[in-house]
Amino acid sequence: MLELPLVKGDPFHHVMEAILDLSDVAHVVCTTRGLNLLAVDTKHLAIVSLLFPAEDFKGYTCDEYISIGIPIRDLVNAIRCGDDKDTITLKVGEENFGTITLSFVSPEKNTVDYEFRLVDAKLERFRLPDRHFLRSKYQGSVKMPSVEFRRICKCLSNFGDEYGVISVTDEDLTYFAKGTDGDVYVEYKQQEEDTTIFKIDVREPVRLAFNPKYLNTFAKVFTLSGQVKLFLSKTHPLMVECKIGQKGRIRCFVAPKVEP
Amino acid sequence: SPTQKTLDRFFRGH
Repeated sequence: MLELPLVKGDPFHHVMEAILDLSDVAHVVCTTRGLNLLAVDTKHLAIVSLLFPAEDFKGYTCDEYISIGIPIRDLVNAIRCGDDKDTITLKVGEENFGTITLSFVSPEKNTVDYEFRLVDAKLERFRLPDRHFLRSKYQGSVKMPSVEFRRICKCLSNFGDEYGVISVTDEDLTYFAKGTDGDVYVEYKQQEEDTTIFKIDVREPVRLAFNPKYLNTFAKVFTLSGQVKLFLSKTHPLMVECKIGQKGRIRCFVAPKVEP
Repeated sequence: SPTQKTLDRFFRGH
């Protein structure tokens, strides 16, 4: 049995809204320890992974291992219909396994229940590379304010949705996007005095081409946290990470684009 | 729907 309390505008809802146009299904694994969500875009170029430990989820109840495929559009449509003040609970029970119930309770105790079919109740358990593996593959990381990151992603995506480049050296971080009528460059210099807000950490310079559309999609999710951290590799997907709550985190991966 | 193979391929890089 699973009971997942949700609030309109909470990180879970935010992630669902963000990946609405990228993927049809969110693969969710719940255990007594917490929730893991994984969604892959239809072209297999971007992945979002969300980890919510049970202690960060007030009212979270799960007494067994549950692996479900949630139809993202159905869930988002239902949440959008709810009121901001409603208490929302996502339920998967033993009797109705194969369906999901989303219950909305207003402050006046009026209720609305949505019931929809899970995409696939018996999904395989996905394994993402662990933190140590990932760290060994990345030659550089950059910590920066998430609001600033979102602004850049929006700017790059507006300019050129298809081709962008992130370059990092121990002195600066640059973003570049190629548009149809011109190019855009954004440059950040490492400030020696204050590394709490912006910090570059590189073993060797990295240059990575990517599709700005995906980063722009994910960037709004990262504003749930004050800081965002980018991990760059010459050969592996770009990873962007932010912390949610005490121990939760969101990670997005964007496949590198082969340079034209 | 993705499979573990899709994910492995994704993370293996290019």
